[in-house]
Amino acid sequence: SPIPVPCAVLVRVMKNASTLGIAIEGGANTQQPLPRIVTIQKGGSAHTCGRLKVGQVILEVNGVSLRGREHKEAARIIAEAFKTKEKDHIDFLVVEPS
Amino acid sequence: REKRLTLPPSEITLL
Repeated sequence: SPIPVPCAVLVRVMKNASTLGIAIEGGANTQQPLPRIVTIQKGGSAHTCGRLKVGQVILEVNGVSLRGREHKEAARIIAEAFKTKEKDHIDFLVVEPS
Repeated sequence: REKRLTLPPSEITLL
């Protein structure tokens, strides 16, 4: 995005558990237009990483923007990023809650 | 603002 985003942070989550372990809400055409993390499950890769937090909004997954994506599509992009064996990690661009 | 009020809440997906 050409628009500067305050406090955007790149977080690399290694796939070191059998699940990613986050719950998200939001997507295009909902009250929360970009996916927001609502739960981090203990024992999942995200929890082990330690840098993803409840309340963060996900802007990009492996460089793919989630802007304009409906909830199911955003969830599919994240799920496929976790499932693919091409990478041993997922890069999340997230924004801290303001 | 009015548009925002008409938008539905999102479902939640566990990943």
